[in-house]
Amino acid sequence: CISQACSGACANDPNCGTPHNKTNCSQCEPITLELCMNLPYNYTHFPNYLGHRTQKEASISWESSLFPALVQTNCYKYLMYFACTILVPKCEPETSQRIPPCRSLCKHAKERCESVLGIVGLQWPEDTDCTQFPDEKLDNQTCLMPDEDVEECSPSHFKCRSGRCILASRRCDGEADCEDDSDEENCGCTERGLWECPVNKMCIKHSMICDGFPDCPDELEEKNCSSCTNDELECANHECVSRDRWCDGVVDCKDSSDEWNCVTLSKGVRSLLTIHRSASDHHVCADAWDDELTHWVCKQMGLGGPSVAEFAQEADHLEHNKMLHLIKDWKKKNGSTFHELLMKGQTCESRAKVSLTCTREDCGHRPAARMSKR
Amino acid sequence: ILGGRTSRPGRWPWQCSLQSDPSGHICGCVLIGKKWVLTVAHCFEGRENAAVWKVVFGINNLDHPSDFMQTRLVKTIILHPRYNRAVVDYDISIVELDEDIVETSYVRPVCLPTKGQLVEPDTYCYITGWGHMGNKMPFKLQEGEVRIISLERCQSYFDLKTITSRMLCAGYESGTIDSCMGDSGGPLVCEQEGGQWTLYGLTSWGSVCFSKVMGPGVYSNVSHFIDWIERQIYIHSFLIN
Repeated sequence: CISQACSGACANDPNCGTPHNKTNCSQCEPITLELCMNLPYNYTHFPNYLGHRTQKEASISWESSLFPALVQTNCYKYLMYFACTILVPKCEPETSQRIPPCRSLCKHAKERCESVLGIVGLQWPEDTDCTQFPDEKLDNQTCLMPDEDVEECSPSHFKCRSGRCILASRRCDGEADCEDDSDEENCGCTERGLWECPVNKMCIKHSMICDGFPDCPDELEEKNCSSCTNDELECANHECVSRDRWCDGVVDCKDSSDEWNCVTLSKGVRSLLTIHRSASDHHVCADAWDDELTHWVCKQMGLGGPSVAEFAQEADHLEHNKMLHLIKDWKKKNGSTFHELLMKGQTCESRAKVSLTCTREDCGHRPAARMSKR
Repeated sequence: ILGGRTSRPGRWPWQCSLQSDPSGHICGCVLIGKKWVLTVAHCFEGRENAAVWKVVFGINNLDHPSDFMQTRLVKTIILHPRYNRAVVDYDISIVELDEDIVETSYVRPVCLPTKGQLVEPDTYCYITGWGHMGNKMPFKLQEGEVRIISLERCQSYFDLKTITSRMLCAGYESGTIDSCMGDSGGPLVCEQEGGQWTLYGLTSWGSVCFSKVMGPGVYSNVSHFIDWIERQIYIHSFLIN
């Protein structure tokens, strides 16, 4: 202690002053051990009654594996409650002192479950000598006893209709673990730890929601995944990218989706070459068009077969200014996207738009069997 | 292939062999474009380095290189990001070759289905490969005719595995004609009207094929992956390289 008396959290520590004065005493802390999050108290105090110094140490201890496994045998209704009172002892906030379980709770748990452990050759935890805990009738000390409504199964367990606790991972796994089969009833997506597609009730993993891959019909699990502003568009992976950067030949979305589907052919009598730049559609001026470009564009659309370009006259003057033009040195940009070769803001001298006919590459044909006269 | 027969050279010009030294043939594969090959992701488990692979086209007898044979190195291996080794789901990968193949009568790409183009149950299709025949590994490419089985019926053969929409089942209850070890990544193709062949499946998994546990073979459902395949080819052709 800084002064003769212990201060702060150490003020009520019975050991303050012996053998050394204390300045750093453990205080009440919120329970984080998942096994014990159903308890009627929320704060714990370490070290616990098994000698673990922290909750982390308790969580990886042998006892924190033993008790959840033992609880499945249904050996004692309040086993998990008892286990938690020694793994994460209750802490009294006002005094920062731990509250022990009552001796009778400890004795009942040990009497009923020790023999079950013995069958598989295991021993009851050594540190759980019940005499160390106060007798609720004789000792004038507060101790913990379970209420009627105490949760018998921890959050990582499922409670069978019979009252038995089984590991939650065994719920809806296709095999009955409860004697009354109740763990295999009503096995919807939620019970299996999955998410249910709204239309067809298909179950998908939570990790598949908003991951950019469509799984549910109408891609419903990929909706409402981002909140882009009016100036932005949503990438397939739900990032937001400015409209200006859409189809400019530079990858801005991490999945490159801002550069997908930038070049299409309009559906109609004339299949006009259409560029989806900055989130609006533009046609391409036929000035300086080259046959090499025809193949380039079709290949980018996955249509690498024979292709033909035609030019459609455009009477509308306003349209001339909205068309995209080829940059002068496009031949130097071999291997890039076609839409990268285009720029805005020039008058279309030819007053014609590019219209294309593309076809798929030949595929799936076997050579005819060679004929031989017999 | 179990219960199949030896193919005539050139009959399946899209079939290729994925090879790695010193083992030689490891998996089958399918030519879908001049520079692009499909196979299954599990072929690359522990061998994801492109430099150790080569792809051989236009070959019938693995032991006798022919004049029509073309060999290419692998530039890029694109595994499906959702490939799950434990349950063999999303078992598909794309291989980019170091240079284009030269299209000949013996080396030609197969057609891919369009989006939403599915193969109906009870359709008869063909599987091919250099995989195990039950009593030996063949030198010559084998072919077998299999019947497409609905996913519901297929699930009834596999109690402990989930048949997903990414899978396609084909074969027979008795397992008389089936794919086997070494056929993985090879094609399941069906003939369309006009004599065009379309790739609907890639050999993926099944029961231990020469055991007494029978059942159909399970193939990666290519129709499910069309968007992903087209997107990857576009990205690697125009955006990455």
